[in-house]
Amino acid sequence: HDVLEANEELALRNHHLLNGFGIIAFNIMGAIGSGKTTLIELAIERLGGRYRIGVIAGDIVADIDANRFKRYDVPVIAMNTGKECHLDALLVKNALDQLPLEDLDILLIENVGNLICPADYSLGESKRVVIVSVSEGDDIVEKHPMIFKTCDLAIVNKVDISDAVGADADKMVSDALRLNPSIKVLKTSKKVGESIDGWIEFIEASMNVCR
Amino acid sequence: HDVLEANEELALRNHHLLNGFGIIAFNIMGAIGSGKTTLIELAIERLGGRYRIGVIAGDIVADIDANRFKRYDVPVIAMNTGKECHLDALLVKNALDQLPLEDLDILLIENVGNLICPADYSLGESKRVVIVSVSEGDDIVEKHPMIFKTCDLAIVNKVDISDAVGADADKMVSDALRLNPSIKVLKTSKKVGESIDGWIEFIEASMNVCR
Ligand SMILES: Nc1nc2c(ncn2[C@@H]2O[C@H](COP(=O)(O)OP(=O)(O)OP(=O)(O)O)[C@@H](O)[C@H]2O)c(=O)[nH]1
Ligand SMILES: Nc1nc2c(ncn2[C@@H]2O[C@H](COP(=O)(O)OP(=O)(O)OP(=O)(O)O)[C@@H](O)[C@H]2O)c(=O)[nH]1
Ligand SMILES: [Mg+2]
Ligand SMILES: [Mg+2]
Ligand SMILES: [Zn+2]
Ligand SMILES: [Zn+2]
Repeated sequence: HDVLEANEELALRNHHLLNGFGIIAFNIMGAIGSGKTTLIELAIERLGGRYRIGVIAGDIVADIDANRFKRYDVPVIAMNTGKECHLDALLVKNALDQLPLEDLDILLIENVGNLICPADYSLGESKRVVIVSVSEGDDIVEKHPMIFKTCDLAIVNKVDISDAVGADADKMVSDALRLNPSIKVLKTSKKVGESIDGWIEFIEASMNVCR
Repeated sequence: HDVLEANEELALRNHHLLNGFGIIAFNIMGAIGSGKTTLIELAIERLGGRYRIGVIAGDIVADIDANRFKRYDVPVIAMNTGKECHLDALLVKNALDQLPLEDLDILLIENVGNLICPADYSLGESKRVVIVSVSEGDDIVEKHPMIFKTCDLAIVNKVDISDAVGADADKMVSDALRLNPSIKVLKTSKKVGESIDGWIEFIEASMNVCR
């Protein structure tokens, strides 16, 4: 409990640091393999021309996703989380110290694949996003209430394979809204370009509100 | 570190308790939604006539999977893990105290969906199984070395949707063997009955060796 309190204090300081530089940070959480990296890549592709984007990749072997992001012309920090199953504010502070903050507008933080512990750890973000995919089963939202209660946006990804796994994407959407009536929910597929529009609009709308 | 040592001591006592009753216990770990419950259901369907099977369902909302198992004529204990992202030996001891141990041959334990922390927590099992699915991406094995190093069997599930998600199941198999040359690896799909034979044979072979 002291751990959580200490983390909240550090997170608040990160938040002030980011605000000072006018950077909007997104804590992108989700199940293992749900599509976090894919959706961050799509955001960089669609917004990287207009906004200066930085990325923090957090995982036990962070280099694998970090190397995907490095193919784009953006600053990337890989943060190895060791045996921790979630990023925390201290690790994010270490990453912020290595980023060119004066040259960034958007910070995309890929958290460790986990629907439990990241719910309790703020990082200093402006917006919290949780990504699940239909392949995890359509009971995945109701099985993890806390994380949906703490997020601003939920993405139900890989809707193109709903039938193949026997999952009802609309049940997942309504489960999220029942848990958190103020959460925004999107259904996406990397194979359907228009389905990504809502994700891009969410990022841009966050820029306009928060700056 | 003391936490881990204390857990190991409890796990050893669970192991002796189970051995005393001649019960073979399987710690079934894996990513969120990888197919743990599905593969346990298939084991109950195929072996429940010949062996007396008990199940422990561990999760933050354990009743959801526990209710799936209760449709079969087997003893089921739902273990809510609270904010913990892994089962531990103490929770399993609580479950063992509620099971009719004198009437069981096989104990199937569904762990919390997580490829990180369960690697460090023994429960008292005879065999450790990790289940991943192609939908998590074919880099999921190399991203989580510790859990594969500690397991007896790795299952690469949902191979029927490999093309739909652009994943190479054989890469996942060879990654597991590279990390742990003595691990057994199976490729499965719930849609292909024969692919489940290897999983059933693994359970039965474990019975013959351990008893
Ligand atoms: N069919 C389909 N596959 C997808 C979609 N989005 C991602 N994938 C696939 O899902 C797998 C995992 O995608 P990633 O973006 O690496 O997921 P992640 O959440 O970053 O994974 P981790 O960081 O390892 O937890 C990859 O094989 C992707 O190609 C989608 O919309 N449809
Ligand atoms: N296409 C396909 N879908 C599968 C397969 N196995 C399981 N599924 C689907 O994958 C989803 C998750 O399956 P579960 O068995 O609930 O997975 P789990 O690992 O127990 O999930 P959690 O306990 O929530 O972590 C369900 O929608 C299943 O129908 C498979 O071999 N192929
Ligand atoms: Mg990723
Ligand atoms: Mg399950
Ligand atoms: Zn955790
Ligand atoms: Zn953990």
